Amino acid sequence: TEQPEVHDEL
Amino acid sequence: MNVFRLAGDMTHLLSILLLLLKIYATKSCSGVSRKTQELYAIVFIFRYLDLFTDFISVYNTFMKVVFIASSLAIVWCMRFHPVVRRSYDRELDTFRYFFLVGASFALALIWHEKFSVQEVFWAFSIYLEAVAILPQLVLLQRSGNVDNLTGQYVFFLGAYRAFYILNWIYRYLTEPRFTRWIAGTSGVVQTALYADFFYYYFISWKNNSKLKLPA
Repeated sequence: TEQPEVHDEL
Repeated sequence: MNVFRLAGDMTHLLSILLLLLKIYATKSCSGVSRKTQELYAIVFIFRYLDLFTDFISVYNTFMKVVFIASSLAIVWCMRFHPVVRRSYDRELDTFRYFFLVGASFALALIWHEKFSVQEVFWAFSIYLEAVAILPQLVLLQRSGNVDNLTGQYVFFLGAYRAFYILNWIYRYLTEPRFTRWIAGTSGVVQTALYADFFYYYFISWKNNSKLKLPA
């Protein structure tokens, strides 16, 4: 399964 | 980090500083929606739960702390500051904002990147931010006259979203497999909500006159 990307934006 | 995202973050920061400046310099929060400010405080607290789990950069952490602290400070001033609270336009700020919170949370339960507490709250904060300006826009429309600092506050808040859209376009074009469906869609909705306000802001700017919104 695909993990969500890290939220690198504010 | 690209120039559009930096510009977005800086206009966002500037908007908050303008609001704090208005409240401190005039000791008044007239024209400012406390409901919108409370929604922003909720948005930042629930979005930045990852402060404790993911480290992105010093910049990222610093900005998150600033956004949470400043939004709480504004809400505190409007609720408890002995002078500032008296200028709150309570009778104009009647938007039923619990509806926005409930609808955003329901949508987050349906549409999220992963079904986990943190991811659902993250999506919730994105949806809530998209509509959090509504009580403020309704208040401005009702009061008709908009003072300069409040007008600039809303303008820079809208500019921040517009820059983020440019940032997503830029990242989509330059980064392989870059997609931001949830943030992107919400960001477009959020920016669209400002369209009317922007129109009247530019008219008043062009005519060098005071910003007035039609009743």
